[in-house]
Amino acid sequence: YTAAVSGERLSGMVSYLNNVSSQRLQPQPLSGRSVVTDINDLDSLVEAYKQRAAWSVASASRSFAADMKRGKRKEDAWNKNSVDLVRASEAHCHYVVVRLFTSKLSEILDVAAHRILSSLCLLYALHGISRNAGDFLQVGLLSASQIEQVQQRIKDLLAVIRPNAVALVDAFDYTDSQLGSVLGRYDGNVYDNMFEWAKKSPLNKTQVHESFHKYLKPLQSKL
Amino acid sequence: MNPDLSRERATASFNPETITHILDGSPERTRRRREIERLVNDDPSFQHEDPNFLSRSERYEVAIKKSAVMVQKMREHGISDPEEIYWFKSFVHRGRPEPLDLHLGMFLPTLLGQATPEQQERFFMPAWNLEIIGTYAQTEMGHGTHLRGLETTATYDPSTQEFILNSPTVSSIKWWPGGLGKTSNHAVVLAQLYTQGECKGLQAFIVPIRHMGTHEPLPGVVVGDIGPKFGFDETDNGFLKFDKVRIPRENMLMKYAQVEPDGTYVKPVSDKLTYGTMVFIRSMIVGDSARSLSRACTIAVRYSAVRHQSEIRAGEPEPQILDFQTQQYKLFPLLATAYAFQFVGSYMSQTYHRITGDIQQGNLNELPELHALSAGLKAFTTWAANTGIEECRMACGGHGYSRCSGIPDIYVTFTPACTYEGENTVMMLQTARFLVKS
Repeated sequence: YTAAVSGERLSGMVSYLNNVSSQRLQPQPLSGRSVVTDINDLDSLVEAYKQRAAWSVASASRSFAADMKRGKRKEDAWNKNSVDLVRASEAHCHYVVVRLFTSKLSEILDVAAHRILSSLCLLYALHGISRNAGDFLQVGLLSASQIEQVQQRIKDLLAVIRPNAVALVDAFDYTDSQLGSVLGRYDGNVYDNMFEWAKKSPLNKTQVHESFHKYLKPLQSKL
Repeated sequence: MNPDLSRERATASFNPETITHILDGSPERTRRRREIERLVNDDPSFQHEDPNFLSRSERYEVAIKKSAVMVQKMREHGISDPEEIYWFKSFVHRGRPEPLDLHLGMFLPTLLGQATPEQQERFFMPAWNLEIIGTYAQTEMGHGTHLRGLETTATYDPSTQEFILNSPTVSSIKWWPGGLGKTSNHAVVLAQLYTQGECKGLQAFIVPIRHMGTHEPLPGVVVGDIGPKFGFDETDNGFLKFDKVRIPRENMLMKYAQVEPDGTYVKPVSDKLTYGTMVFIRSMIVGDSARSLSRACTIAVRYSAVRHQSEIRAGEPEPQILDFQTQQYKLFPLLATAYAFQFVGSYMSQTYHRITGDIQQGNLNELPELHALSAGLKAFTTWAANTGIEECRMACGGHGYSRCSGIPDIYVTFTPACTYEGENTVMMLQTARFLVKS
């Protein structure tokens, strides 16, 4: 942020900070015009995440700098702003993940795989907005009515993914031995195997556990 | 085959194999990964009772036995590519930690990365042949992520050309390293170097801690197991205390920094070079986030397709719980997250390998960003996966609480990723430092 504000050109994942300047990052005036034109357009969602990250980084950096300007030692100013600094890092990482997922889609040639993974990617992006709606609203990246659309769109996507859910986890390609789970067995024969598994519990080595004769039986005879 | 699952698989709109190839990176890698898994699954010497039915000591013993067999089998099968070693190891230990983890994952790479040719000549082959079994002792009882706070000292004695390793306080006792308690006979020890009366910062030393023949602790060394943990039953995480233990000058890893016989300290070219190892480990952890969350999602989604409970329309048969929107809302965003993290994991790994090439060319300028990004993504993905695994467990209802579900094991094995290799909040602040600087 500091380098960008002083005019340096950044490269790599943080290059979005090149647009940072105290004027351009003010929250949008409440004119209803927001960064996201269509909540189904992944590129505009990536842009929203980017703006949210830029805004988080700028606001944390500015309050850190302001404390220093007020004479606080650098280490103390850093510690006093660390909650916002962590939030800024989270916003940055969230943007990186959404961006990488979106850009991965462009490599996928199989139409059916591309379609279902695009739905997953959209769900990931919209769910992140829903969980962090406060940020996106505060920066004016989405309007309140768009947040409502996001909530509704998430529920639509659940229905899209529902018929593919088992195939999507099959695709992770874990064998039963690697998964180590009776509930998650590939063949789905859960309850029979659960019963077999329980019978092997060490406590079942004898029908009557020795503690019965050592403690319960004597207790009963005393009471 | 359970009819529900058969029906689910018949109605999918895509072929899972296609996506498996995408996740693996290519059909060939899928084929090879499965081939390696078959090598392990078809090998009787890797079969054993369900660890959930074993005591901690028995679990440690099974892990040691499997590790010993694993090392031999890897050579017999000619498995040497690092990724294939990783596959083989995780199939043998089924995703669980094992006592040789740090020997293979930290001790050997540190020898390769930070030892001089002479030191490699002396230590590498014995370590490769497990005559030397090493661990990596950095964290102390009172000091973790903040490396400058470590207290263990290595003081140079020019009269004997030796370093004296010492644990000056209880809080300086090395604590946590895997394989340290009962398995290892050497350790790479991170200690504050003192020479000519000055502290020169952290350096790495190869320190014998047990007798090579009897395995008894050496004089001045106090070493043992730190006791039961939330999980990691297979691993002897240990403690290590030094009482003025002397090691030859040649045991300080001197590829970058050196101490000359008279005690003069020679600075490394750049301290960023140790970043490389950190970035490597953290990019692996991002991959682990993806894998652990994917396993938990696999269990919870399949079980939600099998379990029938309650009702949606009165009088109709109990529906699959996966038909409840609330169940979908719990699991599908996690499934999306698992995929997202799979792709981030492979991006991190590819970027690390690319940048490592740059480093070899002396081009370090992308390293700070990758270091900052790997710290942030390690924290971001492990936090999300940690809560996600727990959500998957609860989505399985009461049965999720039974060990048979497999999710408690996934959780207790994965959750330390939020604190080891850098506590997550500290990681996030490292990223923030880079963002503010940028």
